[in-house]
Parts: sequence; C-alpha cells; structure tokens
Amino acid sequence: MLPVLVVHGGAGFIPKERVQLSCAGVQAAVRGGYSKLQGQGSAMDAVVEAVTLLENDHHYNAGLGSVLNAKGEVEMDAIVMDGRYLASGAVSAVRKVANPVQLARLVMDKTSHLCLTGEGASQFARSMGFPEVPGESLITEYARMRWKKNLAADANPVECQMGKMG
Amino acid sequence: TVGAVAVDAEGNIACATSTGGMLNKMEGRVGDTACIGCGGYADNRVGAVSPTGEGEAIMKVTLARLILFHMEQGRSAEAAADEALAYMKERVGGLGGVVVVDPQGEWSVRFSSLQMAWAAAQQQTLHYGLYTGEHFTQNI
Repeated sequence: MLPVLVVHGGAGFIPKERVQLSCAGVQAAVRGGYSKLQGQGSAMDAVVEAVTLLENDHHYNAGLGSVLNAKGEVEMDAIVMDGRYLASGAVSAVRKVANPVQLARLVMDKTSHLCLTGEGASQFARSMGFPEVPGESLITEYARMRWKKNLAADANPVECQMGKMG
Repeated sequence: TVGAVAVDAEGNIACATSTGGMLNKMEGRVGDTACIGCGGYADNRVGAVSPTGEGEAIMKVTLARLILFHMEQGRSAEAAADEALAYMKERVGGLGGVVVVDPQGEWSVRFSSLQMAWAAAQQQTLHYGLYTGEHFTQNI
C-alpha cells in the first residue's frame, strides 16, 4: 500500500494577491500531514495534522481567518471520519477554538456521539482541557473587510464566495 | 473550507474537513461540513471524500456519500467525483470541489468552481494545482 494524502483549500475564486499564498499553504499542509504517514502516524493522524495546519493559516476559511457571520462573529464547523469502523466526530457552530478539527476528533474518541454543537461543544472542550482562545483572535482584517462589504441588503454572500470575492 | 483525505500504509482511510462556513451567514447556520456524508465520509471498503463549496447544495445531494456510492458501483474516484459534481450543478445549481481517495491509494481532485487550491503527496512526490486541469509536481 502506498500511503497518500490529498488536501484542499476552498472552492471558489481566489483574488490574485492571495493565489500564491493559498497554493503555498496547501503544499505546506500536505507536507506536514505526509510526514505523519511516513512515520508511525495513521491516516487519521495525517488528515488532522494537515487540516490543523490549514486552520492555522489565515488565508483559508477555517480556524484563523474564518469568515464572519451576520453578527460579525466566528462560528466554525468541523468533522473527522475513520474508515476502519465508520467512527466519526463533528462540531458545529463552535466558537473560541483555534482548531475545531482537533475538537471533532475528541468528540469521536471520547464520546458516543457524532456531533456536538454551540455551547455544548464549548463545554465539552473545556471538560477535556481543550484550550479556549478569545473569539477576536480568530478574526482577520480581511475577514472583517468582507463582512462589512456584505452587510448591504442586496449582497449575495454565496455568489461573492463562489464567483467574485473568494 | 479546508479538508484532507488519506490512506496509510496499513490501508486505513480517513477524512477531515473544517470551515468557517458561509460569508455573513445567519447566526446558528450549520452547513455541510459537520454533517456526516455531506462534509466528509470515509470507509475502508470504498474510499474517502472531503468536499468544499456551497454547503446547502452539498447537503441536498449528500455529496461525499454520493461519490462513494458511485465508487461502490465500480466508478473510479475521478469518474465518481465528476458525476456527483455534475449532478449537484444540474439538480440544485451548486458548485464545489472534492478530494477523493480509494483503498488502493488512487486519488483524485475535481472541482466545478473556478479555482480550488489543492495538493497531494505520494511516493515522495508533491502534486499541486489551482485551476482546472493544472497539475504540477515536484520532489518532496
């Protein structure tokens, strides 16, 4: 068996000034995750490592640099799935967490549930000693700029994301 | 949205996906990412998928599981992804992209959007691209 890891950033349109760094980010993430596969790491270790690296890269809509909701806050979703046993864990509308994918893995590993949401996910994170970060620390100037632009009544956030603004 | 799929040396398969969601979304809106079969699926017997794109459209067609369904019917990862993405576009007008692996370590990157940054690593080779049809390689 030849180990393999494949990663993606978001589908849509990436503004010219962000193209190079977006491409560099996925390459760095795949290198980081692949190093796990080359060691003793499992496929699960590799995908969580790669996605963690992408969450920490502010050029992507996940973790640091996430887009903002209508209130100007960050709410994130994440999922992991292990193909051995169809085990899965997910979090939704989670706040104040730098790496939701790691929290999703904890949901899979430490609970009998598939998905925890909102404040429940936050309580679970605290009970696991998972680090909480200020919500503001996940917001970038770029995310704030896009949020402001799309507050207009006639704005179409889906169109902006997929076709115009990236 | 970001995501990954992998097959390890023992043939085990996994996927992970993470997102901040949709720009200026309603508070409490949850998209495809947190939903099993939509924002990701992994089964050692079939393969794994991590998608990105318009979350509501992905949920309506359960994109990740749909691709694996096509693979169960004998399609390659690439053909299955193309078929499912075309179905999503035709049926609900949604655009997106996916990364896919199968248990043999065959992999595919497909998208119906303008761009999707992607990268893959296998046999000490790094593969990457951004636009449709782009596929560069370099040694790791």
